[in-house]
Amino acid sequence: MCIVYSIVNQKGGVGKTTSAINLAASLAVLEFKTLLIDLDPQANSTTGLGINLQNVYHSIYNCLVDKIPLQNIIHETELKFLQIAPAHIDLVGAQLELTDIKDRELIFKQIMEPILNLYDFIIIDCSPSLGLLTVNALVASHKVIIPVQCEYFALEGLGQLLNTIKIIQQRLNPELVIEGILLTMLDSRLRLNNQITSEIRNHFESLVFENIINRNSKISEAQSVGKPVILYDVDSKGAANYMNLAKEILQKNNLT
Amino acid sequence: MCIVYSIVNQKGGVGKTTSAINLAASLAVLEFKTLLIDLDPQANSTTGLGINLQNVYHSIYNCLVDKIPLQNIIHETELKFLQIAPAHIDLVGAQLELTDIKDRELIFKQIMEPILNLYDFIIIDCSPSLGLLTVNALVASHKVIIPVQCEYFALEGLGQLLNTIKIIQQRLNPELVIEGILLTMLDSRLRLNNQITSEIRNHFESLVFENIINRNSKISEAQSVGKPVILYDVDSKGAANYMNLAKEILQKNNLT
Ligand SMILES: Nc1ncnc2c1ncn2[C@@H]1O[C@H](COP(=O)(O)OP(=O)(O)OP(=O)(O)O)[C@@H](O)[C@H]1O
Ligand SMILES: Nc1ncnc2c1ncn2[C@@H]1O[C@H](COP(=O)(O)OP(=O)(O)OP(=O)(O)O)[C@@H](O)[C@H]1O
Ligand SMILES: [Mg+2]
Ligand SMILES: [Mg+2]
Repeated sequence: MCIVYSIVNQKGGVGKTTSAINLAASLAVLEFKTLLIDLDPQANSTTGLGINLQNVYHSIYNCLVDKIPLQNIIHETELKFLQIAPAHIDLVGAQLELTDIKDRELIFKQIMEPILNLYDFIIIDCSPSLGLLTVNALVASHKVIIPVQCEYFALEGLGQLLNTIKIIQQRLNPELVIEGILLTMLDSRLRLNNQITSEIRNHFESLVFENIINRNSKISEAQSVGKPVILYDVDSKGAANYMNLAKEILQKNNLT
Repeated sequence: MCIVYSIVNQKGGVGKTTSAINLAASLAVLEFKTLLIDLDPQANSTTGLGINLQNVYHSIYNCLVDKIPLQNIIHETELKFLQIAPAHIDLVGAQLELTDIKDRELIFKQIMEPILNLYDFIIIDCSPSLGLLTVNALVASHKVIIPVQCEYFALEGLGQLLNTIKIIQQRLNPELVIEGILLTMLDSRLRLNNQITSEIRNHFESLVFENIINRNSKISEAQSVGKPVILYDVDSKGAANYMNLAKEILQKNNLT
């Protein structure tokens, strides 16, 4: 039984891609068959896993617009149980090209159906927007993870995002559940970070993951060499944080 | 003679809003009449200057879609020479609503024309995307400032952004010039930050502003109380960094 996750937040730079890559890698290290789908035209998940964009002849764009089957665009990664469906800059055009299509919110769900039985987990990295591509991801998902930086603007946008998810649950995907709010890039030396963390925990209570992701330079260093942090520095705090998150998710789904 | 700037980068969380607010505030402190326009549905520039979204009855959305004149939506701020044209979440819909209009890329330029003579500087904060609203901002601008975090994903997206600007210069706004690439959130203790800074300086040379914005907790603290950093802590490094940037821009335009 495959569980499909979307990693969503319209606020930019909160750690969506970083969380998608490193959660997927941690699940793969625990030997769960995992597919990472990059639905952001920036293609950061794709390059963050070491894929050279010049070697990407077909991407998610071609599945959406040219109806190429998803399994034809999948690449291997350095981890045996992790594969990736890459993005491409063409995706910028997909939003406009799909606007006039009937049932445009369901396109991605239909594309995913044939491959669901091949994986235990599918993780979808989204762009910093609540446009048609992100709506498609949410409609195709069972659960959603919301990364939030412990900063003021990220906190402000949370209410709006939860409203949007509620509308999707009511109109397009009643099955969709919020798996959790993930606090990212926490620097516990900063007063403001700690203040916002307790505000979020008090307000959203059990909706917030136990495990927090601390700010850790190994995480961004790993991206510059195209590796998940667990392959770049297995002893780093970043690798431990994301492995603990993976274990928390497995527990929530009675899979440990 | 009013100079119109767009603050643009499709990469999220690189400091677009922070730079828009604090550059505008620094110019206002130097007694240049400045208007900050918030073109991002997240409305972070609006709340970052202390405007309560519940008091915003008309926003930039109403100018674009209902043809309300821009001067009717302008709010005062704590600084005598700084005003703001607020955003609203409705802007999320503007992109779709404007898609079928003739000359949809020129709408914002037409809205701005009547107020150009009221200001010395206009600063436009954009959302993390290269969609229709950002294209509208670039078409209406004389110059563009590109904030870039000294991190791998932000560096990767730079080439794509420069391509897009070139297309706009060729097809829609031949006057548009790149005022500079602004390095933001630099933590000089981090090896990766220093490595990427020198890569950007070597590659883009004089296109990069002399002044760098360092990571400084007073900058985000100021946002949580709705003030530019110069009003929150005038002696902070953040306030000095943005004031030096304002002076560098004035020098580039022979206005000191
Ligand atoms: N825990 C962390 N510690 C240190 N740096 C981090 C951490 N998480 C993310 N980063 C860095 O912060 C930046 C933003 O993260 P990331 O790109 O994952 O955010 P995003 O939400 O995917 O951004 P976008 O909105 O552009 O898609 C990146 O440069 C990344 O390397
Ligand atoms: N120099 C700095 N020092 C410390 N924190 C900073 C600095 N610049 C920005 N920040 C913080 O980093 C976060 C991202 O900045 P900001 O929101 O300005 O980026 P943005 O590019 O406007 O994001 P978006 O893509 O969502 O519009 C904010 O929480 C802000 O407070
Ligand atoms: Mg991302
Ligand atoms: Mg912003």
